[in-house]
Amino acid sequence: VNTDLQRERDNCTFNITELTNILDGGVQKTAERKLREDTVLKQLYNTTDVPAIYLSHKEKYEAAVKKACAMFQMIRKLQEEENTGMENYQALLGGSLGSAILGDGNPITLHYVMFIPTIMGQGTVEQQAYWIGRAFNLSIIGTYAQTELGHGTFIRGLETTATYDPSTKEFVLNSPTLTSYKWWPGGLAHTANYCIVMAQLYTQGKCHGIHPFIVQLRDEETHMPLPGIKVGEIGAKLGMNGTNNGFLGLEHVRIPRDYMLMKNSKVLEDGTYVNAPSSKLTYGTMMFVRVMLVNDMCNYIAKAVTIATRYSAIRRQSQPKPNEPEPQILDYLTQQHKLFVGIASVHAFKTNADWIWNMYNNVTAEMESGDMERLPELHALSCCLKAIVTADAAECVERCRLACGGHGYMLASNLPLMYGLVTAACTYEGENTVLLLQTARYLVKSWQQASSGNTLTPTVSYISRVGNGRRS
Amino acid sequence: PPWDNTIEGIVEGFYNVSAGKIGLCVAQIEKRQKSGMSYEDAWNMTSVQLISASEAHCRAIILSTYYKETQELVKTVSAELKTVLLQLVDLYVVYWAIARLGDLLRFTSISERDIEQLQNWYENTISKLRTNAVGLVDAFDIRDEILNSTLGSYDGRAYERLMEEAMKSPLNAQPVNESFHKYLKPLMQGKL
Repeated sequence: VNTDLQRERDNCTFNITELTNILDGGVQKTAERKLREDTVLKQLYNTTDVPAIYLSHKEKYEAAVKKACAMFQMIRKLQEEENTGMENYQALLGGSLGSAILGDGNPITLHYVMFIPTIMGQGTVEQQAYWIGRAFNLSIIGTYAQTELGHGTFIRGLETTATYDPSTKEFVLNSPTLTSYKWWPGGLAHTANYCIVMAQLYTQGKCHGIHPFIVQLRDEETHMPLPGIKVGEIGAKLGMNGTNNGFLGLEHVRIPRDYMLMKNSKVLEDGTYVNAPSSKLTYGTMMFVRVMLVNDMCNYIAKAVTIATRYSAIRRQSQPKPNEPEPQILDYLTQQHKLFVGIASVHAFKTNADWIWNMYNNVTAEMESGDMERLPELHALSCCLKAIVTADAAECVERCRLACGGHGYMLASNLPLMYGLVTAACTYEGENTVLLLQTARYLVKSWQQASSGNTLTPTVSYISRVGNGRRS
Repeated sequence: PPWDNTIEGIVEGFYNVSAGKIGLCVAQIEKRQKSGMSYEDAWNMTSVQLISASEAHCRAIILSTYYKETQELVKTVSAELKTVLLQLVDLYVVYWAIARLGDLLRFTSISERDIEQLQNWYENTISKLRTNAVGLVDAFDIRDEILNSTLGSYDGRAYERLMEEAMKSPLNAQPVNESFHKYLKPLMQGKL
């Protein structure tokens, strides 16, 4: 071990393991994480692979698929042995372990973090029974398509249509324009053979807004796109070049009636539309992913500051005092200023991630019993937290790169690749400015409610207190 | 209310900023509507301020949650770790107070003297954390295979790893690249 680093460790005033246990959520959780990392890395980490940074775009995808398959084979084995739950999948995929194994993204992640959760959250019990089993054992690979070429965060503007035909008891899915082509979903291009498609539902001549439909994209044997399915990859991106992001056009594709996820709204055989208790229920998947994203960002910031801090301990530079050796750059206040806010951000965001995760679970449980009161508050919070945390994370990774000088510019430092992954989160799952405006809408409404003397929900209750003070 | 130069005071200050900004946005929208603008146009014209209000709201929530939850957490940890965790909270909250001084000056009664104290507080906290910098990142407990970085490995062999990685560049597979014979040599000999 480098002597400077060793000295730093010798001088540490607290018990490092104690803090690690807290960050993991307890001694047991640390042990579980370590075991998981050990098992996965032993089997999947291969130092003899050609470094992914020197591969072509096509080779990157092929290598990502190969690694993802090995990883999922392992998950399947774990599942058989230990009845592994969703938490473990997320720990393997969404966390830093997943990104270490899968490098610049993974084409099967959305299968676990969106396809399965959406079916669980929005499918009927029968639909769950039919689809979840097949999805869990990877008989099918799914993804989730919402964003269109011409339509992003504003989901009411989506153009893809699903028109019910009572004569055949089928929905006809159609992309009427180029701008209605689905655009961006990971794994959509050449990996998934099923997809949840968000489309405007038409039945009995009326539009009922967006609803989720399961669409088969490719033949389960040959993997050839099915008739009417126009599918392919969207091309090279700033980062995430292993995620196989795709486009999808639908030319009058017919699917059975029960391929619409009907836990909330329903279309009966005769075409009668049965309304959901709340039109907001379809926002569930988006909120779930935004909440998850906050946690993901913590992992990236933790990685970036670990790299930059250790580097700052071993790097010596300049000679501020004559006849003395070059100091560690970690001794410069400007360097500390760059690094320490990153370290503190990990703790701040981790605390907030846990807090909003609890709130998400509580609100979801309330929704199950028909209580939607806190849904707008959670939506507003998840929007702005996602926006601020991803923006701060991107800034933090970039600051860590700069803290490593020219060496941080090397792809081998892993900081540029990490920046690509983090900055992507500023635009996916809702572009940050749009999300902040959605929160603003809630805040303005809350202000108006406070002005009318109404009681506000807990996270905005300060508006009444401060607002009253200002007026008085 | 008078400015309180404590963590609680700063968090309260951020709530004041947020509420102040939301109030201003509402007033702006109403004013624009009174001048004949539609609600949608008034909203669009106010959207830069609305984003700022939204960010202020989120900052207040993040700071407040971090502070409150850590206060609970430190009741259960060792004295040494408690000190460090509270230093991190101080650093984070004061960092954002300094970063958003303009807003605090606009919406609270913070003074020049308070700001000077904040700056000193920030610099002192940084210095206190210096000893534990490496310990704090070690506590994230990220294995080398996961960091996947020449610069951040646990053993600190950054320079050696940079050289090892450099040797993996496909260009280093041959001592002379074929482009020399194809382009450079003819150019140098005036034959291109």
